[in-house]
Amino acid sequence: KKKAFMDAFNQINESLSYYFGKLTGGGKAYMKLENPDDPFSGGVDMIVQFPNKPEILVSGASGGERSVASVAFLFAIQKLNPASFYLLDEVDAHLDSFHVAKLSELLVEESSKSQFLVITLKPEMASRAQKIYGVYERNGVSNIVSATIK
Amino acid sequence: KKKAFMDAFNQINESLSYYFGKLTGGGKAYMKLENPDDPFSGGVDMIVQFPNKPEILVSGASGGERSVASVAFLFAIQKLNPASFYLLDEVDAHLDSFHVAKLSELLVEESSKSQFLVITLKPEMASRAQKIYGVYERNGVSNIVSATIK
Amino acid sequence: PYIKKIELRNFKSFGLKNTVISLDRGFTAITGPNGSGKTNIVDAVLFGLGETSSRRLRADSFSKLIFNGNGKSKSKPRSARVVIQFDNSDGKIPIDTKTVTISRIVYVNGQSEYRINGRKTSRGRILELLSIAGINPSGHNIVPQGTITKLTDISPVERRKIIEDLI
Amino acid sequence: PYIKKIELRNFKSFGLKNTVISLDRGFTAITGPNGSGKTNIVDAVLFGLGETSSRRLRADSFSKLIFNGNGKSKSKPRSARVVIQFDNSDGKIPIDTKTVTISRIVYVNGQSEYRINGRKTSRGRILELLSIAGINPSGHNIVPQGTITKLTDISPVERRKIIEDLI
Ligand SMILES: Nc1ncnc2c1ncn2[C@@H]1O[C@H](COP(=O)(O)OP(=O)(O)OP(=O)(O)O)[C@@H](O)[C@H]1O
Ligand SMILES: Nc1ncnc2c1ncn2[C@@H]1O[C@H](COP(=O)(O)OP(=O)(O)OP(=O)(O)O)[C@@H](O)[C@H]1O
Ligand SMILES: [Mg+2]
Ligand SMILES: [Mg+2]
Repeated sequence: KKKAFMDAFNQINESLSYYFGKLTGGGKAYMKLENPDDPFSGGVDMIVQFPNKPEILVSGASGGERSVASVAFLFAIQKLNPASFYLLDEVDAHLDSFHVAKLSELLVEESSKSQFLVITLKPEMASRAQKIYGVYERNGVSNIVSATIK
Repeated sequence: KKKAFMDAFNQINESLSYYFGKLTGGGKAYMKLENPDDPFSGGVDMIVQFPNKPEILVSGASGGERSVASVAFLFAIQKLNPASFYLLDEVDAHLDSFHVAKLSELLVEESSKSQFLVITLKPEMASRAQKIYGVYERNGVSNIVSATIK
Repeated sequence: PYIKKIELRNFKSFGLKNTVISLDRGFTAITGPNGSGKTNIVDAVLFGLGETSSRRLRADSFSKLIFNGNGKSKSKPRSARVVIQFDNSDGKIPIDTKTVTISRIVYVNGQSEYRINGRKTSRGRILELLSIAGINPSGHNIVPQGTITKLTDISPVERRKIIEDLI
Repeated sequence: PYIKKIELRNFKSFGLKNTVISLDRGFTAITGPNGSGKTNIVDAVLFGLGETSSRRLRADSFSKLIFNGNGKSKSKPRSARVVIQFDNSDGKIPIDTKTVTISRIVYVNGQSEYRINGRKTSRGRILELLSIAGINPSGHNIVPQGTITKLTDISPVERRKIIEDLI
């Protein structure tokens, strides 16, 4: 059991590093066992290092930084057991324009392997999609229009 | 005591209506006592009606709609006991561009009576301020630059 | 499998008509004003996948998912329906069709009716078939509005449990 | 009273120098990239107003509010200081000066030192004087990041209590 856990742990760590690097343009992130000799007697910490900043526990990062780290972690755990589709509702709400751009690039890249349905209020995100659905409301009823970009 | 409560309740209701109308361009909002005969034996419901939509309990509204209603309620309770300064950290994160515009207009208007320090990631919000502070980080240290608009 | 189509009829704010959302296998964005119905589409997918908690769909009870009517013409509809059509070319859903269509109807009494490729079935059967394909309404692949930072706000022990659940 | 100036020296990410934020009485916006230090400015104001819970300032203990050092040059500083200068032309803070300056220093041992207009005082005195002016770190006029919808997610009874607290 410990071996199965450590294999998963190491794989996720590798993916986490990859995705976090992509989302931050060079940042580093990794998980650390609180008790390396007996993983199940402790938890798992997550350490992040945003570009040109010192290493910190993810819990000490800002709101937007934690959103970025969460998305990287989500992609990392999914890589172990890929989902056929993703449904992301306003995950970019607290991201600045730099991270929105990075996330949209990553979604374009990953969308060749999985399907992504992304709800967003940000044009910079929506404009990178292959297809956009606009939802609007008339007299208490929702309607949709679609635009295909590529 | 009941009289004092009802006076406050009615005043806040009036302000809530005013501010919600401003933030939504014509929407209506009001509070309702669960037990009108004995206010203290029940709670206070909040009902909102966004333009061209039916009345609903605020708990049934969307994420962005609840942000709008919260800001209206905040201004309403503050009117009873005005604060000398406000510190708002990313209250516009879930607002669409229409509501961001409405909120920034309201802030410009109210800023003749109170001071508002507003943290935002949205240029449409920051550009309506009289003064903007840009915060940036170099080598793990925060720095600021300021620009005065008016 | 990926989602080819989502159909909503009288589900939450999608009233009075059958709304069809057809999707490609790549990156689709859904945008629009506050309160327009974007998150209701997410609720529709969860509903279609067999979600058992109405609160997760932001409703006090399943019958509340039925379009309220816009007060104008007729009375409120008596049911709401969601259809989710999967592309099953990879065969991961253990059904012999290239396309797998699941549908769920909820009636005013709160009862739901499920169908796979048009044939009536039970919620249990749907959950079972989808879970074999790795699809379930509580998966990490579905991130509800306002919950993205949960993955980093968890405690170290909860983080370990997430990894344990994956193996 | 409104805030004329906020000074931060070695407070959280504002290390190595004295940062001065001078403010007008109207609408000021603070913007910048994620993690640049915007919310740390809010923490500084709460800190200066006498906040008693370090968790509300996102720190495990008050000594954690001191700039960590950027690993490059010298060792970590031994204290952090925040100065908040109020315009008191309306006289609402019961002190005879047109400008009221409160400052708070926290040392590595977690102890804080408070001053009003340069003179040492207690936290209790500061909280007392500010509350007469209607200023306190837990007031509704300060909305921390991610908490705006709390005002509508509350229960009807909690909503009633908010109104009761105002009278
Ligand atoms: N049964 C129903 N009948 C009619 N309308 C409903 C029903 N249930 C919910 N709604 C409406 O749906 C709207 C919420 O839609 P939704 O949460 O999808 O908005 P959204 O587009 O995600 O907005 P935001 O950008 O603010 O998150 C609410 O205004 C609500 O009144
Ligand atoms: N004692 C400290 N010394 C040095 N840096 C610190 C200290 N405490 C916090 N920080 C840093 O401050 C940063 C967080 O700043 P803050 O929360 O103000 O960001 P923000 O501008 O509000 O970002 P966002 O837009 O994502 O909310 C973190 O990267 C954290 O590492
Ligand atoms: Mg939504
Ligand atoms: Mg912040």
